[in-house]
Amino acid sequence: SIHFNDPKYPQQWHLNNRRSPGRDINVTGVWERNVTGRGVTVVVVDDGVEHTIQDIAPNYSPEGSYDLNSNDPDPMPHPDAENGNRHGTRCAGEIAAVPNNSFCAVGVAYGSRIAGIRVLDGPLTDSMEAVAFNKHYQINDIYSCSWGPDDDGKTVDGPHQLGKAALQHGVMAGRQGFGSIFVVASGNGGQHNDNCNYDGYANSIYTVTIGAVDEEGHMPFYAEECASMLAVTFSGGDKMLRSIVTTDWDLQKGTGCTEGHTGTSAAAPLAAGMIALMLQVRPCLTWRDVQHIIVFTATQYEDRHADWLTNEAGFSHSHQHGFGLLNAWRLVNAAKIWTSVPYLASYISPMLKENKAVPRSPHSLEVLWNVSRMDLEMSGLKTLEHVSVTVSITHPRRGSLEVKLFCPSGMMSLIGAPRSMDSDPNGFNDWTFSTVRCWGERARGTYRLVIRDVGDESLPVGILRQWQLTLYGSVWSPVDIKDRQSLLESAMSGKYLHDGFTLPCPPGLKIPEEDGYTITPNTLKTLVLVGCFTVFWTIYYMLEVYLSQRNVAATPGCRSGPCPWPQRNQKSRDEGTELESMPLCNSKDLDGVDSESGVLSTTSGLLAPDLLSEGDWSLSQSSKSALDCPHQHQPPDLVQGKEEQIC
Amino acid sequence: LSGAGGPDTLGAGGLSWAVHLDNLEGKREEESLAQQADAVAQAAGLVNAGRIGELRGHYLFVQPVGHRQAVEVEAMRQQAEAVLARHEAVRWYSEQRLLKRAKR
Repeated sequence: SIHFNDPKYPQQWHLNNRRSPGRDINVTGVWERNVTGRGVTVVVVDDGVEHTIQDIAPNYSPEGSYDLNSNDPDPMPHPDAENGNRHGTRCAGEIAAVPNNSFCAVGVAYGSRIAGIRVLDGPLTDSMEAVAFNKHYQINDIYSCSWGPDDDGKTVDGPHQLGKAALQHGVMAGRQGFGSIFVVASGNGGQHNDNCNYDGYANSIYTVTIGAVDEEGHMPFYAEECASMLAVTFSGGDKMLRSIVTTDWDLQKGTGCTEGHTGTSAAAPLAAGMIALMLQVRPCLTWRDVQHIIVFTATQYEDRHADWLTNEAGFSHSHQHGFGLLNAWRLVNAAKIWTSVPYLASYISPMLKENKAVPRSPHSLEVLWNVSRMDLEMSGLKTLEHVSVTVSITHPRRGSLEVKLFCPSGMMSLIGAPRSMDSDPNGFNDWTFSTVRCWGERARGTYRLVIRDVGDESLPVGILRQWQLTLYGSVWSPVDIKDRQSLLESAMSGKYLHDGFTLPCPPGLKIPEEDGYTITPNTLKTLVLVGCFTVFWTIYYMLEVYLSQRNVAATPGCRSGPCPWPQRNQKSRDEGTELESMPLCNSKDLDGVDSESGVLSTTSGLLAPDLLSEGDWSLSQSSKSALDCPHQHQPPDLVQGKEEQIC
Repeated sequence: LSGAGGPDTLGAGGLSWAVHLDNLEGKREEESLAQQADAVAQAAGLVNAGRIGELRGHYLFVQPVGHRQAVEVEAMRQQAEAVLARHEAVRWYSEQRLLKRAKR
């Protein structure tokens, strides 16, 4: 029943696929119930957002935006040589392009507010990333990041010290304490045999890692696998398949609309938009609630390449597709009735020193660690969410290593996939892999780390120096998880998705944004300029007054008697254009009462020079409409003859 | 960055360090941390560019503006590292390097 006049809306198959029904994010039913992301702000952390474009301007949030490359509040993209800085605008359009404006396209959460943080268009450091991740974090609810370390199949990188600290600070203090939601794209290194477990943003427990599938539901050529992928959503595929239609910038060759947005960059903002819909119906969802709802509602679907595996808690996961396709209807209906998960519990094993050789395939090195009930008593940890393994392994060719983790249930996670392009001789040094494949399983039991060397014979073998296991989860028991799964399924009919049903939401915390008022360099320069200008003219003016006074004092007639009034010509008097110039002196009437202090003066003292015009500063002339003398009963212009001036 | 200077200082290719100062107790913490940051930066021959976003106790110290020879820059780096390494108020520090990030 939803119709928009946006010319490209019919081509937006990811929103409503008429050609292959079901191959879309299933969002129209949610829109029909007025769930459009209202009251939620999504910020695109990228190369800028052209917020002046018709599809974005009405939803733009300047208060959530900033430009860290130029250090000013406006994240407008800067055109560059290769027509490159359109990326952020495209992502923003996917999220919140305005409907029914007869322009281009429609965003998933077209009722939400969209902000931009420009950070990719210039030198980027750890401290800048940290600033970006927490910028306006009481205004921005969701941070959509369609970027990451190089996807060249040989990079191992992620957020550094400050970036990690900011992600953690964001989930603890962001969004009034419910936690900022960080959505990251899993990576486009498919052609280089890359794997997103080598990307620290995807591995992080604080981020929602989103992969891409094409219109047929398959893993596109550019997509990467990983054990830490939560879910997938649509994006472009190979040439025969359609890409994502969204708003584009209109700078350089841009037309304001594109049908060619693709890559995991296009998938992450769609997920961010769907999370915005969730937050509209339930603003108090915590960052972990959002992750849980994704795990519980993502849909597995038929794809023979996908190596789906169902874990002990009944969740099916694939290294290619995470827990499956995001489905807006399921996400929003689950959000509507979701009550918060228990606090995050964690367990960290001691650093386990091994110093064991990694044998060549088909043999493998296997090391175990048993987590006992006693170990978990302190934290109360019962069921798992994320499981992380931090390893230090030496090897002359890092890409030859294969690392697998088996949870107590036997659920296998390929956390370190071999990479043919990775010939780095430095191995892994305290690198943390993570997996979500054991989500909901019991935490207690024996964890197995299995490492193989799939490289060729000629090289020396690798050594596992040490490793450490970290479990994240909650006090939820397997029964609690089963109950929640059933509860959600009962909500999928949509019977709760109306304004009449609302669960109580705890108020958020009032967390002041700590960054004080920052004066941007431009403002600073302007202030300095104005200051100098003012000082200069003040000095000039004072000099002027001093000199004119000195001149007057030097004039003979003035010393003793009344100052001669300048001759006033009849003509100017008749025309009323006469300029009365008089020295700035105290006027004294004949009775010696100084009118300056005279209480009887009825008019104001010297009037400000109100006849000065631009450039007419040769002689500071001041007009005095009336002498403020006590005997005011005569018209002012007759009084002057009797006036005595004291200079 | 919450202070002036900020990334365009970095953009000039200047050296910069992120520093985590030991948090002092009490409410006065903020301004005294800022003062302490100024003092530590000065001791290291650097300029305090302000707190790093919302991370309490984390400050960015940048190389004073002005062009220098490579030799001078290296000497400055050594000096800064030496001062930050032994300063009792410094809990952690790290020279800021450019990160390679790609749009996806």
